Amino acid sequence: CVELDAIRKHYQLGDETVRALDGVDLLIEYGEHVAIIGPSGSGKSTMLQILGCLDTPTSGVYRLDGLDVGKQSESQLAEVRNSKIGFVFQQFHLLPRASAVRNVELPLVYAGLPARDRRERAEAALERVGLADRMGHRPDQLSGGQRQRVAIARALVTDPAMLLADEPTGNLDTKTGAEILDLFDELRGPDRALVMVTHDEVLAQRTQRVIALRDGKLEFDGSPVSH
Amino acid sequence: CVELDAIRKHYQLGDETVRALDGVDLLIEYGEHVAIIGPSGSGKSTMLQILGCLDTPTSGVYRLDGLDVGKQSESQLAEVRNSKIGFVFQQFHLLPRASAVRNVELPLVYAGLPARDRRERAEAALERVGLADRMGHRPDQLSGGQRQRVAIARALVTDPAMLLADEPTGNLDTKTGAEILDLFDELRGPDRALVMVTHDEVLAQRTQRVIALRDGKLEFDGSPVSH
Ligand SMILES: Nc1ncnc2c1ncn2[C@@H]1O[C@H](COP(=O)(O)OP(=O)(O)OP(=O)(O)O)[C@@H](O)[C@H]1O
Ligand SMILES: Nc1ncnc2c1ncn2[C@@H]1O[C@H](COP(=O)(O)OP(=O)(O)OP(=O)(O)O)[C@@H](O)[C@H]1O
Ligand SMILES: [Mg+2]
Ligand SMILES: [Mg+2]
Repeated sequence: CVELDAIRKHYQLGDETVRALDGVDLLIEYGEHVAIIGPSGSGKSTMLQILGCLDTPTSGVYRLDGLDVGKQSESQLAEVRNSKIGFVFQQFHLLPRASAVRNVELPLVYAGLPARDRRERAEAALERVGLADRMGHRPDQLSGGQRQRVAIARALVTDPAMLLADEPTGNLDTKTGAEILDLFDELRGPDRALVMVTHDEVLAQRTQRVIALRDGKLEFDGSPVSH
Repeated sequence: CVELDAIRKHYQLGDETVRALDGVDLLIEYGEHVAIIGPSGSGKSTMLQILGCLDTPTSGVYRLDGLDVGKQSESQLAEVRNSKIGFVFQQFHLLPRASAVRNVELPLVYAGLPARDRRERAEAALERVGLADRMGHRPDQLSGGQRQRVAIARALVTDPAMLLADEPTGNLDTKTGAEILDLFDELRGPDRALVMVTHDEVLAQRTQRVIALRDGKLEFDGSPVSH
């Protein structure tokens, strides 16, 4: 499970202090599907990056499965990310010179899978997101929503214990977005967690728990029905 | 006004032909606010890039204010883009090493405005999109929705005759997105046109005309009420 304890993230720009996160406490158990909502600039991506071991807080403790993440070396963190976490970035971060299928294979390279298994799993992941006919395309030969789906496929291909998705349907039409959410619904399980940042309140309603951020603080944490 | 005449855009990848646009006829007059909708990969961004003189069709004619765009030189096209068009890209394309305000000033540099006027107008544009307190931040010091709003401010700062916006609210929460649309509504006028690609059917309903694409072809072109 995942625990944020008094987490702060501050940036110093000249004599201005930007409080991206300003004292956040949060506990997420495996088996949960959680939506994080909030205005633009409220700290959602910052929180997700900390959960994904991609950024370190200014103060406070992040414990992942009992491990104090702040005390791990960079190589230990890389190991945690590759073995436990799948991350869909708000701006995708695909390798520009690699095809869709090679982009999706990348986490499996780290996992040490042989080439044939990697190719098979990457192709299956791309089929699941509706990109069977785009596997050889590079990112600049794809539409915005197709790139987003390659990023989703890459995050799913290792079947991670924790899937962190930053606005995963932001570039998708309603129908394609709904297919992605159906796909996420299949990821339920006692040893799987999904944390999804979304502006789409309809999406947030589909989860069992909604966390609302405002100005770097938690404003709400509970069931969507009571929101 | 803007006229697409039998427009096709094909890509050749090996022995595969991708028909991004496959025979599109379209006429848009000044004074119109138009939404372009359609599934991911249906050709929306491709169409918008052609309208913005940023890409050339494989066949067919694009006439902008009577001018055959395909017959213009690159410098003539740059002149048309800078003097008549404001473009909000689906992936923003901000200068990574420049601050928000300098990014927004850039079109005014091309327009030959003196430094003080540029700064004043760029700051005003950033205030209009709610970023008064982020003017000195570089793109990597901004959230996804803040970058999107810098891209919007940059497109608006020259008060262009034709505003082309590719998913301008895709990274914005409902409230911030609505403020942007209110801002776009103020751009109405007999000599102003807005063409907005959006996945948000609520947004599409706010325009007077909806154009639906599917597989590179027009599927619908008319009033949203009858959709
Ligand atoms: N350089 C290219 N080479 C080959 N195919 C391309 C290239 N650029 C775009 N395409 C294809 O053209 C089609 C249309 O792309 P476009 O970006 O216009 O779609 P879109 O409607 O904007 O989609 P989205 O809603 O996902 O942004 C897509 O199927 C895409 O894969
Ligand atoms: N490197 C940085 N330096 C200074 N301020 C930063 C930096 N990175 C982010 N910020 C600020 O931190 C705040 C939170 O950013 P974050 O990306 O977490 O917001 P968000 O909730 O994901 O927003 P959006 O919905 O627009 O994506 C923003 O106001 C942003 O300007
Ligand atoms: Mg964000
Ligand atoms: Mg697009």
